[in-house]
Amino acid sequence: MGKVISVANQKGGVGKTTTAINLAACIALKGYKTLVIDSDPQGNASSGLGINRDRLKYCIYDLIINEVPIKEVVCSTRVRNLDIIPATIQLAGAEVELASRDNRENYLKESIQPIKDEYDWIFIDCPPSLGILTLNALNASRSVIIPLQCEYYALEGLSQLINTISLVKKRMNRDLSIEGIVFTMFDARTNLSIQVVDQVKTHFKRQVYRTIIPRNVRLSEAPSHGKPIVVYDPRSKGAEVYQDLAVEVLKRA
Amino acid sequence: MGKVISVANQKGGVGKTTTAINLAACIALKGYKTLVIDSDPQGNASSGLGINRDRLKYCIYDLIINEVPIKEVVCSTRVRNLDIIPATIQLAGAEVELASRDNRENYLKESIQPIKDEYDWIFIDCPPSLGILTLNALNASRSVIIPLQCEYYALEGLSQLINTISLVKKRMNRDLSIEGIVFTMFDARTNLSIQVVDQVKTHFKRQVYRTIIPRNVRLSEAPSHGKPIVVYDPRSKGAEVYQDLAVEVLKRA
Ligand SMILES: Nc1ncnc2c1ncn2[C@@H]1O[C@H](COP(=O)(O)OP(=O)(O)OP(=O)(O)O)[C@@H](O)[C@H]1O
Ligand SMILES: Nc1ncnc2c1ncn2[C@@H]1O[C@H](COP(=O)(O)OP(=O)(O)OP(=O)(O)O)[C@@H](O)[C@H]1O
Ligand SMILES: [Mg+2]
Ligand SMILES: [Mg+2]
Repeated sequence: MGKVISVANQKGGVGKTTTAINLAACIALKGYKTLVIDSDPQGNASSGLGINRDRLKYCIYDLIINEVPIKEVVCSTRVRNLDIIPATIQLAGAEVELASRDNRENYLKESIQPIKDEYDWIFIDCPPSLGILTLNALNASRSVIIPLQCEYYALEGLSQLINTISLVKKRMNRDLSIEGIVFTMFDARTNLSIQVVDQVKTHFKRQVYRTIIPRNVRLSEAPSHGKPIVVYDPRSKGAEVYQDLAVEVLKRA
Repeated sequence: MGKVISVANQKGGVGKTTTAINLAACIALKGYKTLVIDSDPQGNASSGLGINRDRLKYCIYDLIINEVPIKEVVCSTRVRNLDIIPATIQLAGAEVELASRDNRENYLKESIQPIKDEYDWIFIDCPPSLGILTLNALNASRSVIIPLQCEYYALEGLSQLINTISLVKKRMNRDLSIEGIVFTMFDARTNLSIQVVDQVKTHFKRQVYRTIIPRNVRLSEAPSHGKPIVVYDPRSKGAEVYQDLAVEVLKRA
């Protein structure tokens, strides 16, 4: 029974895509059948895993809006046990198209039903907003991983995100819970990073992962090669910490 | 006649808010009457300029959706010559509410008409998406400043943004042009930063500002004090480069 987890945070640039693809790749390489769903019209998770978006026949837009069978939309990646449902800019049209439909938050949940049990883990990379695409992801998930950049604006947005998760839990998806909060782009040399970590740990206690992702330039280089960090540079600090995070996520689940 | 400029990029976390509030503050301190419009439901530009969102009577949502007179929505800031139209999470509801209305992309343009001529410069901070709120900002503007983070995913998204600007120009706002592209979070120690700058300069030539914004921790500390960098730490590198950018923007316009 595939565990479906959204990787979400409406604050932009906090490491959602980097966490979704690198965590998924580490878990896949441990032998678990894993799927990444790219639900961001920017399509960063797709290009970060080497998908050439210009040559795609179908993407997530076709799955949700045109009801193309999911088996025709799923692509394999260059990582063993890791598949992806890719996204292209076409997905930007879905927000407006779904806005006027009934049951608009359940389209993704219903369309992944047929293949859910073929994967052990499914990670949904969300766009930087709390709009209809993110609501679809939260509705399709059992839990949420929240990447939290160690900066002031990111901390400021956390309560809005927690409120939205509780609303979705109350109104649409009773199973939804917080899988965990992971600190990203931590820079031990700055007081700001240390203050953010202290404040969040005190407030969220056990919901915070012990693994902290530091700022590491190899993580930002890997996407230009279409590879997750464990393939691009397995000996880098970035690869090491995402392996640690994968171990922690597997243990806790 | 106020020059209205959107600060936009659908990629998240590239420095839109940081550029909007610091550029606006530098221009205001040179004696120009300046307004920041926060059109992002995260409300980062508002808190970055010291606005306490819990005590606000009105925000941009009231202006666009409830047609509250603009003079009642505008707030002053602690910076001379700088006002703001603040945003709160209420604005997140505007996307869905506007989706079904005719003329949905023109609400902001029409609502700022009454005060446009009271300001020399108006900067609109956009959310990380190309949805209805950003289209409203582009429609209300004469030009766009594009903050470009020196990273792969940010570069990948640039062509989508340029396409969207040309579409808005063709269909809705013939005056719209690119004011300039400004590199942000530049780290001279990484090849990635240098490669991104080289590629973009070759392609966009004169549309790129000479001023490059380096990574500077004081810029990320300033928002927690509700102050722009020139007030928080006037002698920092961050303050210096945004002053330089202000000079360049004033010269070009
Ligand atoms: N730990 C890290 N160290 C250095 N760079 C990082 C790290 N994590 C992410 N990055 C880089 O920072 C940028 C933002 O990360 P990413 O795109 O994963 O965030 P996001 O939350 O998915 O953004 P968006 O809100 O646009 O979807 C990217 O260019 C990425 O390569
Ligand atoms: N030059 C810089 N050096 C260091 N930190 C910076 C710099 N510019 C911005 N930051 C920090 O990086 C983070 C992202 O910047 P900012 O919030 O301005 O981007 P944004 O594009 O407005 O994000 P969003 O897409 O969420 O609206 C913030 O925490 C900000 O304080
Ligand atoms: Mg992303
Ligand atoms: Mg912003």
